[in-house]
Amino acid sequence: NSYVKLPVQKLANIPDMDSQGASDIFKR
Amino acid sequence: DEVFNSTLVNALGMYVVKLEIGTPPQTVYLQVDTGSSDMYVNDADNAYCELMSYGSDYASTDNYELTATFTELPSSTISSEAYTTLCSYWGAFSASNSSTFKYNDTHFDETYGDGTYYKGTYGTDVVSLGNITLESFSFGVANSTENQAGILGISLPVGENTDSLENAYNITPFEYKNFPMALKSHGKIEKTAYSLFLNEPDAHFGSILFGAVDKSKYSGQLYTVPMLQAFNTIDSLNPGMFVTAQGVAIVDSDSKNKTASEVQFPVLFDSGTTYSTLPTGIADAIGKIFGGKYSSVDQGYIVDCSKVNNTQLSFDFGGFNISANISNFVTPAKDRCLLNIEATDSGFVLGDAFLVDAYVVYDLENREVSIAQASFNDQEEDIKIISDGVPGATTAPGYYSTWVYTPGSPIGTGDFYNISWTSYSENSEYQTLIATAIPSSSSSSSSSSSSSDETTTKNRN
Repeated sequence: NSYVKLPVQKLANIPDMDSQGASDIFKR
Repeated sequence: DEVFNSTLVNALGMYVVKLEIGTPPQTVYLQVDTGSSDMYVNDADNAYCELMSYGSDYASTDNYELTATFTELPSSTISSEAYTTLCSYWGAFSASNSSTFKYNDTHFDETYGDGTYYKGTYGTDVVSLGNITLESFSFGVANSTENQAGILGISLPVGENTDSLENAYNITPFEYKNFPMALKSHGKIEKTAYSLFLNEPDAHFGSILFGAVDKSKYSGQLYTVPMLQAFNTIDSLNPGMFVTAQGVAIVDSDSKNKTASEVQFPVLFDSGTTYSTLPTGIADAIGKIFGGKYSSVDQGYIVDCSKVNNTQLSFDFGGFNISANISNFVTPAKDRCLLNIEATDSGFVLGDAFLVDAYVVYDLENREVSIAQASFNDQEEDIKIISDGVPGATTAPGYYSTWVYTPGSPIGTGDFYNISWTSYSENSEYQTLIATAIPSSSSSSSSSSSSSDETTTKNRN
Protein backbone atom coordinates (compact mmCIF):
# COMPACT_ATOMS: atom_id res chain seq x y z
CA ASN A 1 0.00 0.00 0.00
CA SER A 2 3.08 2.24 -0.16
CA TYR A 3 3.00 3.19 3.47
CA VAL A 4 4.18 1.69 6.72
CA LYS A 5 2.33 2.38 9.93
CA LEU A 6 4.10 1.72 13.21
CA PRO A 7 2.44 2.04 16.58
CA VAL A 8 4.49 4.29 18.82
CA GLN A 9 4.21 3.12 22.37
CA LYS A 10 4.67 5.47 25.27
CA LEU A 11 6.60 3.78 28.03
CA ALA A 12 7.52 5.12 31.39
CA ASN A 13 11.15 5.98 31.60
CA ILE A 14 12.97 4.00 34.26
CA PRO A 15 15.07 6.54 36.13
CA ASP A 16 18.75 5.75 36.11
CA MET A 17 19.57 5.30 39.76
CA ASP A 18 23.17 6.08 39.05
CA SER A 19 22.50 9.51 37.65
CA GLN A 20 22.91 12.60 39.77
CA GLY A 21 19.64 14.27 39.02
CA ALA A 22 16.57 14.54 36.93
CA SER A 23 18.36 16.67 34.39
CA ASP A 24 20.03 13.64 32.86
CA ILE A 25 16.77 12.19 31.68
CA PHE A 26 15.11 15.27 30.31
CA LYS A 27 16.48 15.40 26.82
CA ARG A 28 18.38 13.45 24.29
CA ASP B 1 23.19 10.82 58.75
CA GLU B 2 19.45 10.55 58.62
CA VAL B 3 16.68 9.15 56.53
CA PHE B 4 15.84 11.34 53.58
CA ASN B 5 12.55 10.78 51.85
CA SER B 6 13.21 11.27 48.15
CA THR B 7 10.73 11.32 45.33
CA LEU B 8 11.38 9.73 42.00
CA VAL B 9 10.21 12.10 39.33
CA ASN B 10 8.36 10.66 36.40
CA ALA B 11 10.13 12.05 33.36
CA LEU B 12 6.94 11.68 31.32
CA GLY B 13 8.23 8.67 29.48
CA MET B 14 9.54 8.06 26.04
CA TYR B 15 8.09 6.96 22.77
CA VAL B 16 9.26 3.62 21.48
CA VAL B 17 8.63 1.28 18.58
CA LYS B 18 8.99 -2.48 18.62
CA LEU B 19 11.28 -4.11 16.07
CA GLU B 20 12.56 -7.63 15.48
CA ILE B 21 16.21 -8.02 14.59
CA GLY B 22 18.20 -11.00 13.38
CA THR B 23 17.69 -14.70 12.77
CA PRO B 24 15.94 -15.95 14.83
CA PRO B 25 14.32 -12.59 15.59
CA GLN B 26 15.19 -10.78 18.77
CA THR B 27 12.72 -8.18 20.06
CA VAL B 28 13.91 -4.69 20.90
CA TYR B 29 12.09 -1.51 21.86
CA LEU B 30 13.78 1.55 20.42
CA GLN B 31 13.18 5.18 21.27
CA VAL B 32 11.86 7.07 18.24
CA ASP B 33 14.18 10.02 17.73
CA THR B 34 13.55 12.63 15.05
CA GLY B 35 16.60 14.46 16.38
CA SER B 36 19.22 11.91 15.33
CA SER B 37 19.86 9.68 12.35
CA ASP B 38 21.34 6.35 13.47
CA MET B 39 19.74 3.24 14.88
CA TYR B 40 21.61 1.74 17.83
CA VAL B 41 20.77 -1.34 19.86
CA ASN B 42 22.42 -2.33 23.10
CA ASP B 43 24.75 -5.28 22.90
CA ALA B 44 23.35 -7.86 25.31
CA ASP B 45 26.87 -8.32 26.64
CA ASN B 46 27.73 -4.66 27.17
CA ALA B 47 29.20 -3.79 30.53
CA TYR B 48 26.42 -1.40 31.50
CA CYS B 49 23.73 -4.04 31.10
CA GLU B 50 25.78 -6.49 33.11
CA LEU B 51 26.31 -3.88 35.79
CA MET B 52 22.59 -3.25 35.99
CA SER B 53 21.91 -6.94 36.26
CA TYR B 54 24.07 -7.22 39.35
CA GLY B 55 22.20 -4.37 40.99
CA SER B 56 25.33 -2.68 42.23
CA ASP B 57 23.87 0.66 41.30
CA TYR B 58 21.31 0.20 43.99
CA ALA B 59 23.78 -0.45 46.79
CA SER B 60 23.74 3.18 47.78
CA THR B 61 19.99 3.27 48.37
CA ASP B 62 20.28 2.03 51.96
CA ASN B 63 19.67 5.49 53.30
CA TYR B 64 16.66 6.15 51.15
CA GLU B 65 13.09 5.20 51.45
CA LEU B 66 11.88 4.64 47.92
CA THR B 67 8.27 4.99 46.97
CA ALA B 68 6.79 4.00 43.65
CA THR B 69 3.51 4.18 41.86
CA PHE B 70 2.55 1.54 39.33
CA THR B 71 0.10 2.26 36.60
CA GLU B 72 -1.52 -0.63 34.83
CA LEU B 73 -0.96 -0.73 31.10
CA PRO B 74 -3.06 -2.60 28.57
CA SER B 75 -2.13 -6.25 28.65
CA SER B 76 -0.96 -6.10 25.04
CA THR B 77 1.71 -3.54 25.80
CA ILE B 78 3.77 -5.30 28.44
CA SER B 79 3.99 -9.02 28.85
CA SER B 80 4.04 -10.61 32.25
CA GLU B 81 7.52 -11.90 31.59
CA ALA B 82 9.95 -11.25 34.40
CA TYR B 83 12.89 -9.14 33.31
CA THR B 84 16.18 -10.01 34.89
CA THR B 85 17.84 -6.73 33.93
CA LEU B 86 16.71 -3.27 32.95
CA CYS B 87 18.37 -3.77 29.60
CA SER B 88 16.35 -6.89 28.92
CA TYR B 89 13.20 -4.91 29.70
CA TRP B 90 13.90 -2.78 26.63
CA GLY B 91 15.50 -5.59 24.69
CA ALA B 92 19.17 -6.00 23.95
CA PHE B 93 20.69 -7.60 20.89
CA SER B 94 23.03 -10.56 20.88
CA ALA B 95 24.92 -10.51 17.58
CA SER B 96 26.41 -13.91 18.25
CA ASN B 97 22.92 -15.40 18.47
CA SER B 98 21.92 -14.13 15.04
CA SER B 99 23.01 -16.22 12.06
CA THR B 100 22.46 -13.34 9.64
CA PHE B 101 24.33 -10.56 11.46
CA LYS B 102 27.54 -9.20 9.94
CA TYR B 103 29.84 -6.64 11.50
CA ASN B 104 31.23 -4.19 8.94
CA ASP B 105 34.19 -2.99 10.99
CA THR B 106 32.98 0.61 11.17
CA HIS B 107 32.96 2.15 14.60
CA PHE B 108 30.55 4.72 15.95
CA ASP B 109 30.81 7.02 18.92
CA GLU B 110 27.84 9.32 19.38
CA THR B 111 27.02 11.66 22.24
CA TYR B 112 23.61 13.28 22.53
CA GLY B 113 22.33 16.56 23.89
CA ASP B 114 21.77 15.11 27.34
CA GLY B 115 25.33 13.82 27.55
CA THR B 116 24.39 10.16 27.07
CA TYR B 117 26.26 8.19 24.48
CA TYR B 118 26.51 5.00 22.47
CA LYS B 119 29.78 3.49 21.28
CA GLY B 120 30.25 0.33 19.27
CA THR B 121 30.39 -1.08 15.78
CA TYR B 122 28.03 -0.93 12.83
CA GLY B 123 26.75 -4.08 11.23
CA THR B 124 23.91 -5.39 9.10
CA ASP B 125 21.09 -7.79 9.76
CA VAL B 126 17.47 -8.50 8.96
CA VAL B 127 15.07 -6.06 10.60
CA SER B 128 11.36 -6.74 10.58
CA LEU B 129 8.34 -4.82 11.72
CA GLY B 130 4.98 -6.52 11.39
CA ASN B 131 4.95 -8.20 8.00
CA ILE B 132 7.68 -5.98 6.57
CA THR B 133 11.27 -7.14 6.32
CA LEU B 134 14.37 -5.08 5.58
CA GLU B 135 17.31 -7.26 4.52
CA SER B 136 20.89 -6.20 5.24
CA PHE B 137 19.82 -3.16 7.20
CA SER B 138 22.65 -1.10 8.74
CA PHE B 139 22.58 -0.27 12.44
CA GLY B 140 24.99 0.02 15.34
CA VAL B 141 25.51 -2.45 18.16
CA ALA B 142 26.56 -0.53 21.28
CA ASN B 143 29.00 -2.23 23.59
CA SER B 144 29.48 0.94 25.60
CA THR B 145 26.54 3.02 26.74
CA GLU B 146 24.64 4.05 29.82
CA ASN B 147 21.27 3.99 28.11
CA GLN B 148 18.94 1.15 28.94
CA ALA B 149 17.09 1.31 25.64
CA GLY B 150 18.27 1.50 22.06
CA ILE B 151 17.39 4.31 19.71
CA LEU B 152 15.82 4.64 16.29
CA GLY B 153 17.16 7.84 14.77
CA ILE B 154 15.09 8.83 11.75
CA SER B 155 16.51 12.23 10.82
CA LEU B 156 18.49 13.24 7.74
CA PRO B 157 21.39 11.03 6.61
CA VAL B 158 23.69 14.04 7.05
CA GLY B 159 23.23 13.52 10.77
CA GLU B 160 24.60 9.98 10.71
CA ASN B 161 27.58 9.42 12.95
CA THR B 162 29.56 8.12 9.98
CA ASP B 163 29.96 11.72 8.88
CA SER B 164 31.79 12.77 12.02
CA LEU B 165 34.29 9.98 12.61
CA GLU B 166 37.05 11.23 10.40
CA ASN B 167 39.30 12.43 13.19
CA ALA B 168 38.64 9.67 15.71
CA TYR B 169 38.81 6.65 13.44
CA ASN B 170 40.32 7.97 10.21
CA ILE B 171 37.14 7.08 8.38
CA THR B 172 36.22 8.92 5.22
CA PRO B 173 32.78 10.44 5.86
CA PHE B 174 30.00 8.51 4.21
CA GLU B 175 26.25 8.14 4.41
CA TYR B 176 24.22 4.96 4.47
CA LYS B 177 20.52 4.25 4.13
CA ASN B 178 19.06 4.79 7.57
CA PHE B 179 15.61 3.52 8.55
CA PRO B 180 13.31 5.84 6.56
CA MET B 181 15.64 5.69 3.56
CA ALA B 182 15.76 1.90 3.71
CA LEU B 183 11.97 1.73 3.69
CA LYS B 184 12.01 3.58 0.40
CA SER B 185 14.88 1.64 -1.16
CA HIS B 186 13.07 -1.60 -0.29
CA GLY B 187 9.98 -0.26 -2.06
CA LYS B 188 7.85 -0.04 1.07
CA ILE B 189 7.18 3.68 0.65
CA GLU B 190 7.32 6.02 -2.33
CA LYS B 191 9.07 8.93 -0.68
CA THR B 192 11.37 9.31 2.29
CA ALA B 193 8.86 11.08 4.47
CA TYR B 194 6.83 10.26 7.55
CA SER B 195 4.13 11.69 9.79
CA LEU B 196 4.36 11.72 13.57
CA PHE B 197 1.31 11.62 15.81
CA LEU B 198 2.12 11.18 19.49
CA ASN B 199 -1.51 11.37 20.57
CA GLU B 200 -2.75 12.87 23.81
CA PRO B 201 -0.35 13.13 26.75
CA ASP B 202 -2.11 10.36 28.66
CA ALA B 203 -2.48 8.02 25.68
CA HIS B 204 -0.47 4.81 25.64
CA PHE B 205 -0.07 4.76 21.88
CA GLY B 206 0.58 7.18 19.09
CA SER B 207 1.68 6.33 15.58
CA ILE B 208 4.29 7.04 13.00
CA LEU B 209 3.24 6.73 9.40
CA PHE B 210 6.07 6.28 6.93
CA GLY B 211 5.26 7.39 3.39
CA ALA B 212 1.83 8.81 4.11
CA VAL B 213 -0.33 11.35 5.90
CA ASP B 214 -3.42 10.57 7.98
CA LYS B 215 -5.77 13.51 7.56
CA SER B 216 -7.91 12.33 10.47
CA LYS B 217 -5.11 13.06 12.92
CA TYR B 218 -5.03 16.83 12.51
CA SER B 219 -7.40 19.76 12.36
CA GLY B 220 -7.23 22.95 10.35
CA GLN B 221 -4.66 23.47 7.65
CA LEU B 222 -1.40 21.56 7.24
CA TYR B 223 1.28 24.16 6.47
CA THR B 224 4.69 23.52 4.94
CA VAL B 225 7.91 25.29 5.92
CA PRO B 226 11.48 24.62 4.77
CA MET B 227 14.14 22.88 6.81
CA LEU B 228 16.99 25.30 7.43
CA GLN B 229 19.90 24.69 5.11
CA ALA B 230 22.45 25.77 7.74
CA PHE B 231 21.69 22.53 9.59
CA ASN B 232 21.60 20.27 6.54
CA THR B 233 25.18 20.09 5.37
CA ILE B 234 28.01 17.78 6.27
CA ASP B 235 29.79 20.76 7.81
CA SER B 236 26.91 21.49 10.16
CA LEU B 237 27.96 21.18 13.77
CA ASN B 238 24.46 20.22 14.79
CA PRO B 239 22.73 18.62 11.79
CA GLY B 240 19.00 18.18 11.93
CA MET B 241 15.58 19.06 10.62
CA PHE B 242 15.46 22.60 12.01
CA VAL B 243 12.77 25.06 10.97
CA THR B 244 12.19 28.74 11.77
CA ALA B 245 10.08 29.79 14.72
CA GLN B 246 8.91 33.34 14.12
CA GLY B 247 7.28 34.19 17.42
CA VAL B 248 6.02 32.87 20.74
CA ALA B 249 2.89 33.82 22.64
CA ILE B 250 0.87 32.73 25.63
CA VAL B 251 -2.86 32.33 25.06
CA ASP B 252 -5.03 32.21 28.17
CA SER B 253 -8.51 30.80 28.68
CA ASP B 254 -10.08 34.03 27.40
CA SER B 255 -8.07 33.69 24.17
CA LYS B 256 -6.06 36.75 25.10
CA ASN B 257 -2.60 36.71 23.58
CA LYS B 258 0.51 37.77 25.43
CA THR B 259 3.40 37.95 23.02
CA ALA B 260 6.58 36.58 24.54
CA SER B 261 8.79 37.09 21.52
CA GLU B 262 8.81 38.06 17.89
CA VAL B 263 12.40 36.93 17.42
CA GLN B 264 13.23 34.32 14.80
CA PHE B 265 15.14 31.29 15.97
CA PRO B 266 15.93 27.83 14.58
CA VAL B 267 14.09 25.02 16.33
CA LEU B 268 13.93 21.25 16.02
CA PHE B 269 10.81 19.13 16.45
CA ASP B 270 12.49 16.38 18.43
CA SER B 271 10.62 13.31 19.60
CA GLY B 272 13.73 12.24 21.52
CA THR B 273 13.47 15.19 23.89
CA THR B 274 10.87 15.20 26.63
CA TYR B 275 10.44 18.91 27.18
CA SER B 276 11.87 21.97 25.44
CA THR B 277 14.91 24.18 25.27
CA LEU B 278 14.45 27.76 24.06
CA PRO B 279 16.68 30.82 23.67
CA THR B 280 17.32 32.39 27.07
CA GLY B 281 15.62 35.68 26.26
CA ILE B 282 12.49 33.95 24.98
CA ALA B 283 12.37 31.41 27.79
CA ASP B 284 12.76 34.23 30.31
CA ALA B 285 9.95 36.15 28.65
CA ILE B 286 7.67 33.12 28.97
CA GLY B 287 8.77 32.59 32.55
CA LYS B 288 8.05 36.21 33.36
CA ILE B 289 4.52 36.03 31.99
CA PHE B 290 3.87 33.28 34.54
CA GLY B 291 5.73 35.10 37.29
CA GLY B 292 8.28 32.31 37.33
CA LYS B 293 11.75 32.07 38.79
CA TYR B 294 14.36 30.16 36.84
CA SER B 295 16.05 27.17 38.42
CA SER B 296 19.13 26.15 36.50
CA VAL B 297 19.28 22.82 38.34
CA ASP B 298 15.70 21.94 37.50
CA GLN B 299 16.04 23.35 33.99
CA GLY B 300 12.83 25.32 34.19
CA TYR B 301 10.79 28.02 35.88
CA ILE B 302 9.23 27.70 39.29
CA VAL B 303 5.68 29.01 39.06
CA ASP B 304 2.44 29.08 41.01
CA CYS B 305 0.45 26.10 39.79
CA SER B 306 -2.69 28.20 39.54
CA LYS B 307 -1.09 30.36 36.88
CA VAL B 308 -0.56 27.57 34.40
CA ASN B 309 -4.14 26.33 34.13
CA ASN B 310 -6.06 26.58 30.87
CA THR B 311 -3.21 28.20 29.05
CA GLN B 312 -1.61 27.51 25.69
CA LEU B 313 1.96 28.04 24.55
CA SER B 314 1.64 29.15 20.93
CA PHE B 315 4.35 29.27 18.27
CA ASP B 316 4.21 31.18 15.01
CA PHE B 317 6.04 29.23 12.29
CA GLY B 318 5.41 31.65 9.46
CA GLY B 319 1.90 33.02 9.30
CA PHE B 320 0.26 30.21 11.23
CA ASN B 321 0.31 29.12 14.84
CA ILE B 322 0.56 25.77 16.57
CA SER B 323 -0.40 25.73 20.23
CA ALA B 324 0.43 23.28 22.98
CA ASN B 325 -1.25 23.01 26.33
CA ILE B 326 1.07 24.51 28.90
CA SER B 327 0.15 21.72 31.30
CA ASN B 328 2.21 19.39 29.08
CA PHE B 329 5.29 21.27 30.29
CA VAL B 330 4.40 21.33 33.97
CA THR B 331 5.61 19.06 36.76
CA PRO B 332 3.87 19.58 40.11
CA ALA B 333 6.37 19.54 42.95
CA LYS B 334 6.17 20.56 46.55
CA ASP B 335 3.75 23.50 46.75
CA ARG B 336 4.82 24.92 43.43
CA CYS B 337 5.03 23.80 39.83
CA LEU B 338 8.02 23.45 37.55
CA LEU B 339 7.54 24.81 34.03
CA ASN B 340 9.94 22.61 32.09
CA ILE B 341 11.31 25.10 29.59
CA GLU B 342 15.07 25.18 29.68
CA ALA B 343 16.84 28.43 28.83
CA THR B 344 19.84 27.89 26.62
CA ASP B 345 22.04 29.67 24.10
CA SER B 346 22.12 26.99 21.40
CA GLY B 347 20.33 23.84 20.28
CA PHE B 348 16.71 24.96 20.50
CA VAL B 349 14.26 22.08 20.69
CA LEU B 350 10.54 21.50 20.96
CA GLY B 351 10.13 18.02 22.36
CA ASP B 352 7.31 15.67 23.28
CA ALA B 353 5.52 18.23 25.46
CA PHE B 354 4.93 20.29 22.33
CA LEU B 355 4.68 17.46 19.83
CA VAL B 356 1.70 15.79 21.53
CA ASP B 357 -0.39 18.73 20.33
CA ALA B 358 1.13 18.85 16.85
CA TYR B 359 0.90 16.71 13.74
CA VAL B 360 4.26 16.87 12.01
CA VAL B 361 5.18 15.56 8.56
CA TYR B 362 8.91 15.30 7.97
CA ASP B 363 9.77 15.25 4.25
CA LEU B 364 13.44 14.26 4.20
CA GLU B 365 13.69 14.34 0.41
CA ASN B 366 12.25 17.80 -0.18
CA ARG B 367 13.71 18.99 3.12
CA GLU B 368 10.44 20.43 4.30
CA VAL B 369 8.31 20.04 7.39
CA SER B 370 4.54 20.29 7.36
CA ILE B 371 2.77 21.07 10.61
CA ALA B 372 -0.83 21.18 11.82
CA GLN B 373 -2.67 21.13 15.11
CA ALA B 374 -3.16 17.54 16.27
CA SER B 375 -6.72 16.24 16.50
CA PHE B 376 -7.82 13.71 19.11
CA ASN B 377 -11.34 13.13 17.82
CA ASP B 378 -10.73 9.46 17.11
CA GLN B 379 -12.04 9.75 13.57
CA GLU B 380 -11.70 7.02 10.98
CA GLU B 381 -8.30 6.88 9.29
CA ASP B 382 -7.93 8.95 6.12
CA ILE B 383 -4.53 7.96 4.80
CA LYS B 384 -3.02 9.61 1.73
CA ILE B 385 0.22 8.41 0.18
CA ILE B 386 3.10 10.87 -0.10
CA SER B 387 4.40 10.44 -3.62
CA ASP B 388 5.46 13.94 -4.53
CA GLY B 389 4.33 16.78 -2.29
CA VAL B 390 2.58 16.21 1.01
CA PRO B 391 -1.15 15.67 0.32
CA GLY B 392 -3.33 18.40 1.80
CA ALA B 393 -0.41 20.66 2.72
CA THR B 394 -0.03 24.22 1.52
CA THR B 395 2.99 26.46 1.60
CA ALA B 396 3.06 28.59 4.74
CA PRO B 397 2.60 32.34 4.22
CA GLY B 398 6.01 32.93 5.79
CA TYR B 399 7.75 30.08 3.93
CA TYR B 400 10.55 32.31 2.66
CA SER B 401 10.96 34.36 5.82
CA THR B 402 13.51 32.08 7.37
CA TRP B 403 16.05 32.53 10.13
CA VAL B 404 19.43 33.40 8.66
CA TYR B 405 22.65 32.50 10.39
CA THR B 406 24.68 35.43 11.64
CA PRO B 407 28.11 34.61 13.08
CA GLY B 408 28.02 34.93 16.82
CA SER B 409 24.25 35.23 17.05
CA PRO B 410 22.16 32.11 17.65
CA ILE B 411 18.86 33.87 17.10
CA GLY B 412 17.45 36.59 14.92
CA THR B 413 16.53 40.17 15.63
CA GLY B 414 13.29 41.48 17.06
CA ASP B 415 11.50 42.25 20.29
CA PHE B 416 11.08 40.19 23.39
CA TYR B 417 8.07 40.64 25.58
CA ASN B 418 8.90 43.67 27.74
CA ILE B 419 12.53 44.39 27.05
CA SER B 420 13.41 44.49 30.72
CA TRP B 421 13.06 41.38 32.80
CA THR B 422 14.37 39.88 35.96
CA SER B 423 16.94 37.15 35.81
CA TYR B 424 16.41 34.49 38.41
CA SER B 425 19.01 32.05 37.21
CA GLU B 426 20.92 32.06 40.46
CA ASN B 427 17.93 32.19 42.75
CA SER B 428 19.03 29.90 45.56
CA GLU B 429 15.62 29.33 47.05
CA TYR B 430 14.47 27.20 44.19
CA GLN B 431 17.70 25.79 42.85
CA THR B 432 16.77 22.22 43.60
CA LEU B 433 13.02 22.11 43.62
CA ILE B 434 12.77 18.60 42.27
CA ALA B 435 15.49 17.14 44.48
CA THR B 436 13.82 18.58 47.57
CA ALA B 437 10.26 18.05 46.45
CA ILE B 438 9.31 16.18 49.61
CA PRO B 439 11.89 16.84 52.26
CA SER B 440 11.70 15.01 55.56
CA SER B 441 10.17 17.03 58.35
CA SER B 442 13.42 17.02 60.27
CA SER B 443 15.51 18.24 57.40
CA SER B 444 16.60 21.79 57.21
CA SER B 445 18.62 23.55 54.66
CA SER B 446 19.85 26.90 53.62
CA SER B 447 17.14 26.98 51.00
CA SER B 448 14.87 28.72 53.47
CA SER B 449 17.14 31.69 53.57
CA SER B 450 15.98 34.70 51.72
CA SER B 451 17.47 35.49 48.41
CA SER B 452 17.64 38.65 46.45
CA ASP B 453 16.63 38.64 42.85
CA GLU B 454 19.16 39.96 40.47
CA THR B 455 17.61 42.49 38.17
CA THR B 456 19.15 42.86 34.79
CA THR B 457 18.03 45.19 32.09
CA LYS B 458 18.31 43.62 28.68
CA ASN B 459 18.45 45.58 25.50
CA ARG B 460 16.93 44.63 22.24
CA ASN B 461 18.90 41.93 20.51
